Amino acid sequence: AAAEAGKDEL
Amino acid sequence: MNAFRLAGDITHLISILVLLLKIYATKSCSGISLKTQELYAVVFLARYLDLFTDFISVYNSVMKVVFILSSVAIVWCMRRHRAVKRSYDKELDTFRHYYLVGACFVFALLVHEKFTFQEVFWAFSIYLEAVAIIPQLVLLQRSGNVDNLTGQYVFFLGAYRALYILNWIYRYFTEAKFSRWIACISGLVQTALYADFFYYYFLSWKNNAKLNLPA
Repeated sequence: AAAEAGKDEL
Repeated sequence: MNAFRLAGDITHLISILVLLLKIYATKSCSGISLKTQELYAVVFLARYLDLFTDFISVYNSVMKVVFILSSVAIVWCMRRHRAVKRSYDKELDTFRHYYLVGACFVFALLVHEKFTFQEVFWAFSIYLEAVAIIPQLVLLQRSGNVDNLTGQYVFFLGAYRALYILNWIYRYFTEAKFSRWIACISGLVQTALYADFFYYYFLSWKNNAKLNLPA
């Protein structure tokens, strides 16, 4: 979910 | 994960370790802005709300916990630890950082990716991080000469987001649908705020002189 929402970064 | 982002995260971690070293080794937080540390604690708490809901990787979760715990520990130490608290430059660290929090939150309500609780708080944390260093830079200008560890702390803190910009450029050219305008533009603003510090830091390194920012 978070990965493609662009929240895979710190 | 790419080399730029990993280097950025490691540089960020180094900046926190340098700050912890300075406070622990010298039992002093002179030259450190408590307001900037408070803003960073808010940044990490607001950004990592997904810590328990979205698992990305062990690395991601561990780093989130490290950033939250270290930022809260530093604020606690500067507020409660007897020896450290005494060395805090209370009369110099007077930037009204609550205005920054309010302005960033209002801006996040206006500009975000999706109007959900988590996304608005994520955008808020991105905007707040961009301006969180301002009280620290103001304090450095007021306190004149800067001790080595404090200078290194600010340097690594600024360098980490510059590496993230390289990471975003790399991802833009290597990933099909990569669009992270909020983080990119905030990151550029954040790094630009360090520009004059980097300039004087480079001069002090080149001339092998003490770092002092002109008032």
